[in-house]
Amino acid sequence: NGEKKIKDEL
Amino acid sequence: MNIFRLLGDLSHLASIFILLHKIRTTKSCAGISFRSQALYVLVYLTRYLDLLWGPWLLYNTVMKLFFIGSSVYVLYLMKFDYKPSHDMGLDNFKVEYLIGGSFVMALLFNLAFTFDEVMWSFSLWLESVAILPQLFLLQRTGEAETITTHYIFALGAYRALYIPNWLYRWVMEGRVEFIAVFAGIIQTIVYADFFYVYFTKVIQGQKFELPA
Repeated sequence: NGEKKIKDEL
Repeated sequence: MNIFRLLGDLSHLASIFILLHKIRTTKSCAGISFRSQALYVLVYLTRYLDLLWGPWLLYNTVMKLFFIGSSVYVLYLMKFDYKPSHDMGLDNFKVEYLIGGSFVMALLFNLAFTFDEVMWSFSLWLESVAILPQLFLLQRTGEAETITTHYIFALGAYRALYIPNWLYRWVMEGRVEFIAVFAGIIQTIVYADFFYVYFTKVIQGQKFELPA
């Protein structure tokens, strides 16, 4: 799906 | 969170404490590149734009604020408190090319052509080369204080440890961020020469000296 992934890294 | 990611983040934290310890105990920022430090401020400010809109995961948010705060603090120390010890004459790597090149890469490779995604990509490409002014300064002086090499090593190990983290997540979670992975690999290659000298000299108790 085109849902934006959460950036969960530093 | 996996062990590689955690060790990478701890290595990143350690690098900052080592740098602050070096500056305080030697009362000097000799051998530290102001230009690299300034690039890291730019890296964190453009990477962590999501601090403005969330979601705010506790661990990530604390770390992001710490990385921004400590990098600005180091710049402040170098610019004011320890200014006379800064090797300004030798620390003259042309960072404009690194910033310009990273910006072009960000325009070409991004998840979406939006301000935050282009900035996020820019921060990854810029981080991959941000150590170059520091390595260039090291090359020009030909040697370094041991504590400075520990700082550079810990900073480089952070991204190197993210590589097995990405592999792990790819296999276990089916998740992969190609831009981060490619930039991380480039960053680790940029460090390769330094790692070689660090492992063959500093770890053996010798001084960090580059062949003439």
